[in-house]
Formats: sequence, structure tokens, C-alpha cells
Amino acid sequence: STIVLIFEAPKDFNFRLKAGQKIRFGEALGSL
Amino acid sequence: FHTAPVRSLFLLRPVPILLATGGGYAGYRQYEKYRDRKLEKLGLEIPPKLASRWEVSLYKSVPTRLLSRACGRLNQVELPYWLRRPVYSLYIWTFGVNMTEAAVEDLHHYRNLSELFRRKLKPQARPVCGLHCVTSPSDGKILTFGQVKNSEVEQVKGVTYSLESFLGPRAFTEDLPFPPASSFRNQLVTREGNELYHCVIYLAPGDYHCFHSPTDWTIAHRRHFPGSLMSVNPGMARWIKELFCHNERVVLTGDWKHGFFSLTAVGATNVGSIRIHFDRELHTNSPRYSKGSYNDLSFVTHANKEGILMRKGEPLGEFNLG
Repeated sequence: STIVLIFEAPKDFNFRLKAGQKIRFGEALGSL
Repeated sequence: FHTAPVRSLFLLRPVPILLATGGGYAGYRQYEKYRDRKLEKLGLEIPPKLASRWEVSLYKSVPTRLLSRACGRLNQVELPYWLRRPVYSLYIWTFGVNMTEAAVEDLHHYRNLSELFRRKLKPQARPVCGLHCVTSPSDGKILTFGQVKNSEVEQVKGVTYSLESFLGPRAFTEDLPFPPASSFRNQLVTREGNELYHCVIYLAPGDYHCFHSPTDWTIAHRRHFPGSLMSVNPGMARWIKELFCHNERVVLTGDWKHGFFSLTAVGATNVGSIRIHFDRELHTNSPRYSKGSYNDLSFVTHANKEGILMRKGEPLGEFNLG
């Protein structure tokens, strides 16, 4: 299964991620 | 050849044909892999090889929903007490499940595999990050993320799907005073200077399969798309364009402090059922549905103008087997 987030945010929103990395519920995805 | 009895002629014919065609196809695929490796060595970008229309139709014709429901029924059969440890240990070993985080570690507690699949975690197992405004709604693997250009979203690097097919037409709670924006993307971005972002998280079979609110937001609307239940593992996401638009999915839309926000749970073959804790009317993976249809439900009522308020980390829903 898959979860897809689609959202609007200001231009300076940054993801703290790398494609292919494992992630766990509650860990940071990104912020301004 | 001339003396062989007629029956053996029929017997002989399919076998060599199958061997020849199967061998030829396998040989061609090996040649393609060899050629791609050569191109990679030369530093050339290889365009993803997408399934053709007939391959997608062939795959969609597989009764995955029926298989999924049958699998779900099987996993709900209560196991005898003595059989639980060996069966669940095999599942845990096969999919790398970490039972030390489970709220209940004793395998005999789970009456069937479905209950083990829906296990909860110890509260302290997943602290929710307080610093960042968006946190991961679930365990899993990041397939892709980034800005949404035009109205196409990447399902994996280089393979996209249409945002409007995926979310369906914008459900406006109030009549718009102005004509809808030119592109679908611009209909979603409500504030000047904002951009549209996306992130795709793939949950493997052994992962914790509940999902939580990724931020502080209010959920105004649910749209349920019945659909196929093709596998959504990264290999399939690289092969079938618009995969997420074919599959059964539940789209939750609403607003957060910066405007539009949505979370979509996409089902898959082994995980055909999706539950949203506050949505009693949602029934997924039903035997009958009409192609291309979707069911809408608004959470905005006279009493509750905003919709359902969700805090970051709050339990939101779960995927179930079958």
C-alpha cells in the first residue's frame, strides 16, 4: 500500500528526505 | 513425423512452441538488461520502460480484488492456540516485522493474521517530531517527493500521473465567485506565492500499517475511488504509468495553516481495505463497483463548519488485509 501527500506551502518549504530512504511514522518530512 | 499417431502430434506441438516463445522473450529481456547496463556505463540516462496498454489491460484483467477478498477471509480464520507462534513467526521472519515495538509482543494474543497485521505500537515507539510542521504519516519507504510541476505528479523518478485523475475534480464547498483557475494545479493552490508539493510513501508488507495525521489540519472532504488492486511496490510504480489512478484509493482533502492539504491512502493487492477512523460510511474493496466512479462525503456540517480537526500524529486510519 501507499500514502500520497499533496499540499500547498510557501516557496521556502523544504523536504528533509532522500528518495529511497526508510522513514517511520512521526519522523520529520519537511518544514519551512 | 509421418508415422507418429495423431494424438502425439497434438501433444508435441504446444510444448516446443511454449519453450521457443518463452525462451525468446526471456532472451530478449536479458538483452535489454545488457544494453541498459552498457548505456549506464556510458553515463546515458535510460528512460523508464513503461508497460504498454495491452500489458496494463492484461494485468488489470487479473481478478486482484477477488484474490484480495479471498486472502482477507483466509487471514481472518482464527488459528488454534498452538499454531499461532509458528505461523506468525514465519510471517515475521519473511517480512522483517519488528515485534519488540508492538504494544502486545505475545504472539498468542493475536487470534489471526489479520489482527497481527493491524497491530498497534507501544506509545513511545514512535515519538512525533515537534520541530517540523510536516511529519511522516506512516512507516515506509520514500518513493519520491518534491514540487508538483504543471499538473503531473511523479509516482517514482521519471514516471508521472495526472493530478486531476488522481484527486478527481475539485469539490468546492461554496460557489466560487470567480471562474476556476486555468490549470488544475492552480485550482489547488489558494494563496499567492505558494507552491504545490507531494510525497509518496510505500508501505512494505511487514511495516506497521496504521497511518496518522502528518500535520495540524482540518479534513473537510473524503472521496473514495473504487478501483483495481494492482501491486504498488516500487518496481510496479516504475513500470505502470498512472498506477495510483488505477488503484482503489481514499482521498482526504482539507486545509492547513498554508492552504490546501490532502492525504491519499492507495490500496494494493494484499491490502485491499482502507479504514478511516471517523468515517463509518466508507466501505472499500466491495465486490461491485462501476468503473471510473467515486463516492464523496463532506465532513463540513452546519454544526461543524470547518470539518474534522486533526493534530499532527493523531491516529487517522489503517490498511487491512483483504
